[in-house]
Amino acid sequence: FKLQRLEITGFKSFANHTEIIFDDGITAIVGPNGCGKSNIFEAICWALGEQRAKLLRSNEMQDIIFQGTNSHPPASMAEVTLHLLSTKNDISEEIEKFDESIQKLNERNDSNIERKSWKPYFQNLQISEGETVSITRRLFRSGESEYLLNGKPCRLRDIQDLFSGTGLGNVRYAIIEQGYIGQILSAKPSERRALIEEAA
Amino acid sequence: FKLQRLEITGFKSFANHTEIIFDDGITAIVGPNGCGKSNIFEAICWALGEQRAKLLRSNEMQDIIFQGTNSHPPASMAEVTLHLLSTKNDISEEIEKFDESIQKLNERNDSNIERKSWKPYFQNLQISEGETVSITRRLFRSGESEYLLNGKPCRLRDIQDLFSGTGLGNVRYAIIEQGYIGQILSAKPSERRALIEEAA
Amino acid sequence: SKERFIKAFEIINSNFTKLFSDLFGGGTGELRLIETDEILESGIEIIAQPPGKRLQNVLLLSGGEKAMTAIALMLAIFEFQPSPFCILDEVDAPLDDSNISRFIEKLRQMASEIQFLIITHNKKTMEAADRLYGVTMQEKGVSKIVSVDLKRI
Amino acid sequence: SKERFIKAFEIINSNFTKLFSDLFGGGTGELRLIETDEILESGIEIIAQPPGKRLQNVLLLSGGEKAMTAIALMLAIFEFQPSPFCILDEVDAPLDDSNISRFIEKLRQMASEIQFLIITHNKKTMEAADRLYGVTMQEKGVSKIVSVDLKRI
Ligand SMILES: Nc1ncnc2c1ncn2[C@@H]1O[C@H](COP(=O)(O)OP(=O)(O)OP(=O)(O)O)[C@@H](O)[C@H]1O
Ligand SMILES: Nc1ncnc2c1ncn2[C@@H]1O[C@H](COP(=O)(O)OP(=O)(O)OP(=O)(O)O)[C@@H](O)[C@H]1O
Ligand SMILES: [Mg+2]
Ligand SMILES: [Mg+2]
Repeated sequence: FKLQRLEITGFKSFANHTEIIFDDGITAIVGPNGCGKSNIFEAICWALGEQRAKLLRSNEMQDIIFQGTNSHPPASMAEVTLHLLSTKNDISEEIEKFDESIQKLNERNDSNIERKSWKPYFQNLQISEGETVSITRRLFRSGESEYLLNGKPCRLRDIQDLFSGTGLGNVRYAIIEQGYIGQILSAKPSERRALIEEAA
Repeated sequence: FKLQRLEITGFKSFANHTEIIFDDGITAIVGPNGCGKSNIFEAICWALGEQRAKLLRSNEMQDIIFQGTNSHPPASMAEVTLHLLSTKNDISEEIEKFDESIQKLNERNDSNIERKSWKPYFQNLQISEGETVSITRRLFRSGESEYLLNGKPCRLRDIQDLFSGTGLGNVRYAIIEQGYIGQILSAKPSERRALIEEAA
Repeated sequence: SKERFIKAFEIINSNFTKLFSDLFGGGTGELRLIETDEILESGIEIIAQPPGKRLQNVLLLSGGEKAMTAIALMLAIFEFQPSPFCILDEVDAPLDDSNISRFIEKLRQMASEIQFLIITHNKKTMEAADRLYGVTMQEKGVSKIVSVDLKRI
Repeated sequence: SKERFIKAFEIINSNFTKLFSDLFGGGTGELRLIETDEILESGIEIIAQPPGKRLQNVLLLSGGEKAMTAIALMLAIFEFQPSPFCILDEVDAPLDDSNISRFIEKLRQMASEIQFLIITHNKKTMEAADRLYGVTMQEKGVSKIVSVDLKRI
């Protein structure tokens, strides 16, 4: 998957609809302290399915909805849409991951599920090479959440599964948040192992 | 006390005798990564009596002795001397602190020690206004330590006592090590209280 | 002793409020005692509201804003009970240019009474210093100090 | 699965050694399994020796050296199992000019295959980027993005 475009509305300090277009190579985000750079970072993590509020510098998930200023009323919902371009690798990798988890499932439950019965779901996603996958996540003040994959409602789990094992999932080695670099060397040896296991 | 001069020999990367002269105002220490700036910081902490190896980025205290390079043999001892200028405040403060700890001792033990029997020690130090106090700390590979106050042998305790309650002692608010600023806001509320209690 | 703590807390709190607004160029900062029924046990909570922003959990602040708040706290304690000197190791690392300007302006004000030793990589901070020492490792693994000439503007 | 881990570990280890020496411009870095009798349980130890320095406890390294070592580790894992893109938030904060040059040189090499999104305050890093987005708060407390023109040299 390649990053194509990011749309943020109502997420943290991004009260208004904001769009960032990515391209190949290195994209740099700059600006003074507190202007919102790390909020963009967290918007992407949140869109990828991050559920740990602490990793978004929050006590509870609702904190990520734009809370308003003296001149701007609070938002009633936070919405982030991430547009990704699927590359040839992703598809075969997806199928491979899929088969692996089926195999593990069969070993564990002594069952005999075949891919054939699962494949239709992925075919519904219709992710073919060169096509854009859009992930949308919404959180309302009421606490309700919505998740969309290519515009169709899905579960949070479907989004998280898309990225497991890629370093963008639960154990992240491709995403380094502010301050994390300083902690890596003082982390426990077992924590480092977890990073390598994720990649393996 | 004002910082006057610092002499470092055999402490961490300062294999050779090195001298820094301080003066009024702001002294800045600069240089590339790993060249020894924070080692200077730690040399001062160590000379002031720091006993926690972890706060000197070490597993054990012996790690602070220059360990040698391909072209320079290891040192057999680390020695840091800190020259301070005593100011009018220090003396009366010292006596005041002294009387306070005597009072606490009397309250706790229901005893009746008077300052008269303790004063000779301070008079031995002969710290009068405008005079230089030199603190020397040595650590040998064997593990033996030496402490000198104005050239005369003393205990580590004597050096530590000189700075208790000044923000340079065990609880430090006047010394901020690399990375500490990032931790202050995530510290427990009780830890922040400890800083204020130290100043009080 | 309980009175001493409360007295110290109130002075440090007022220092903090003033320093916060000087360092941030505005905004509101405050310290509060949690669980004020047992003063001897209560921890200290930090309230920080940078200029123009609404009051939120201090966790939500950016890296640079947290650093400025922490600096304001340390200097507030320091002002109350000045230690003879103050040593800062790369506290300016996460700060942008305008925050660094206000930070070193504050140091220069305090430097008339207090000695500062500051380790830094930042050019603006270096320019605010009265003298500069450069540390090098001409011989690999062995530190050496050179006095660096400071051309004051 | 045990073989997969060992195989991954060996490749990541050799990536780490190469990256360490590229980023530091020399020196030796290595990963080791602690307690190699129970491979499925053993943690991972980092051995880091910057150029010209003797091998010591990794704790003794400077702030900037630790950051470079950590970057080498993350990139080593990343090289083994590339994720489609990589996002870095101010990892260059503690680095000096020469370390930053080597760091962004390495990013540029990897950028031909991988997309990088990097948040930074550093001018050298900005100059190495292919495009720049500036984030501002013209209206206080409300973020806005402006595309910044990049004059490539
Ligand atoms: N839910 C919210 N509503 C409004 N503002 C918010 C919300 N959550 C966070 N903020 C604001 O966003 C700002 C933090 O932005 P961010 O962390 O992105 O800054 P940054 O650009 O990374 O800065 P730095 O360079 O200091 O790291 C804070 O000032 C915070 O008050
Ligand atoms: N006992 C010792 N003998 C020899 N060298 C040592 C010893 N202890 C530490 N060092 C070396 O000192 C260096 C660290 O120096 P220091 O932390 O002062 O760097 P720094 O100038 O603060 O750098 P940065 O800007 O990255 O923070 C390390 O490279 C380490 O190997
Ligand atoms: Mg940030
Ligand atoms: Mg340092």
